[in-house]
Amino acid sequence: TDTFNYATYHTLEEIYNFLDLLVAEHPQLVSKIQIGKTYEDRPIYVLKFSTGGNNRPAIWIDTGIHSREWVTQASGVWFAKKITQDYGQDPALTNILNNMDIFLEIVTNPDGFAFTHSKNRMWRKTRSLTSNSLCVGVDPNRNWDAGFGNAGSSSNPCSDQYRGKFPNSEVEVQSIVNFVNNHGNIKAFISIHSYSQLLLYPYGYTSEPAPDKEELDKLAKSAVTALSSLYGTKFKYGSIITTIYQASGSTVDWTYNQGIKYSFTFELRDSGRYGFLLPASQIVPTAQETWLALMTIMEYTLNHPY
Amino acid sequence: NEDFVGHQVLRIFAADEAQVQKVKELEDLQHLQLDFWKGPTWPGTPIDIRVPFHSLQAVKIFLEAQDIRYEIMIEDLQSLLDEEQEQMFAFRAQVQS
Repeated sequence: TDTFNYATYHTLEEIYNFLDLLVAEHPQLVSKIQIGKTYEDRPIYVLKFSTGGNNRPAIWIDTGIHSREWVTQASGVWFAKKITQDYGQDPALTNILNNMDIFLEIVTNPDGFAFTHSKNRMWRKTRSLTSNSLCVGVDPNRNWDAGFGNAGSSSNPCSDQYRGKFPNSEVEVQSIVNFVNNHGNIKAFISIHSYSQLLLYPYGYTSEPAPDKEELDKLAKSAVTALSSLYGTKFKYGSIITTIYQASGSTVDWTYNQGIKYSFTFELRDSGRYGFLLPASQIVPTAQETWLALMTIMEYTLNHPY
Repeated sequence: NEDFVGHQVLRIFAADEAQVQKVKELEDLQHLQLDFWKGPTWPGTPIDIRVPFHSLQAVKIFLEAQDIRYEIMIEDLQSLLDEEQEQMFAFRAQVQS
């Protein structure tokens, strides 16, 4: 993985090969877990970074649930390599991994991602079929059982915000739900999107403030300060509904309601010129600055057990 | 492959709540086949919409008639996609050689 090109976009096959290579290089630190299969029968993989222990408290990071947000999957690949490089070198990350596990799902929507490479670069949703509709796919960030069906999602299968027929109808979502429930000890959950330069916390489906709003707000502020320190990229932060818009059935609203206090969602870099087509030359800087924010959240999670 | 020749991405700046509402009206016009990359939220927050070539005139006339400011963020989406593909092919060719 030292010669893997982190500054270009890769296909699903190339990313899956990268996972195997990373595991082969660091068998004591990294393992690959299959948490399910997609609608089109592709495996769904999560990398587990662990230094031992049984069911340690854990941090979850996912990238690429919206398939066209290519900088997120590319950043996920960079994060994976960064963890293996920094463990044993960087005291903060070493301390985290000596006490907690990190789970990283790099391609959260593999069918959609493969579709962006083969047929439609602008595809956002899953690829599941809906009965009585010609339109394909569900928005996997509206399909979670948190305010499902409320305003901020669509009942129209042709919409990019189509919520699906029922919560967890998408196997890509249900697989994570099963994993999180079975694990039972995930303490931070970070879901990464692009592009708007935001760090958001619950809620999205209601304007009711989250019970931990003040703490989440302070932590978000620290995280975006760390992020900005590298290249000056400005991020806004706040709850989903007050900062961006009402969105029901979203990932981190569900995780927060399951008791995962440190639930955040990122919107990565927006140069204001390219949208989802962020040039590959910006992958590494985007990942580097995001990593600083991730480290802030992960360190805080380690130091503030609950 | 889906062809995006002539598609533009418009960055729209709604000055007030009334203009935000006007842009929201566009969301309901399904025949325009608009793809909201960034949906309408608050006044002053940019809204990005991918507009197919066949809808460009209608959307621009709509915005101009409502006095809503916009700029063209991406002139021709397909040319950017072609560049992205070329970069990936070039990388793979390098790896193979």
